[in-house]
Amino acid sequence: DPTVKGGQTSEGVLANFFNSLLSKKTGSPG
Amino acid sequence: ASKAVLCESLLVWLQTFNTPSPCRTVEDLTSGVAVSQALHQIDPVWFSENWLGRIKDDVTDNWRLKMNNLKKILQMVVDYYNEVLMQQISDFPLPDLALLAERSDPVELGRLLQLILGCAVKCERKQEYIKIIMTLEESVQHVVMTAIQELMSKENI
Repeated sequence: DPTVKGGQTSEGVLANFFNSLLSKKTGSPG
Repeated sequence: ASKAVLCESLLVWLQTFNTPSPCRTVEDLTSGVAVSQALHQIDPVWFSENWLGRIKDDVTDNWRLKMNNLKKILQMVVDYYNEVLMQQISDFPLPDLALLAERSDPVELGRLLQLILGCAVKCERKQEYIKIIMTLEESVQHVVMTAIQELMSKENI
């Protein structure tokens, strides 16, 4: 499950990045 | 080389929209038709049916007609950042549409697709689009991530 992986593996880096993008509010500057 | 990879990877991403018009090669995209259909899916209110109707789908090899389509697309995308997403992208190098229309330049196409990617991951239905990105091949996801990070670094609120 890519949503539970940590930040060290390549997969983890991707999952962290996209999950953080998912959690941002729409239209929010950051 | 990295710009060519950007274009290739974003082309793979754009194919996830299953646009009615072909979306397999750089040449397929220089008319702007498939790109406009993807934008219509991203935000059908802003990139409306009416707007879509102004994109000519019979441009063949006429670079002036391609340019006209691409200009309409780029202007609308820039306006989308400014007016809907409330973000200025003045630091981001906009694609040279003449190079894209006349020579099918992959670097310029990459820039255009990068801007469209930014619309997809910030629009109201962004969750849907981000989840689709997460199903792509890892190498493609890496390029997409870098492209989004570059866009974010150039945004001003």
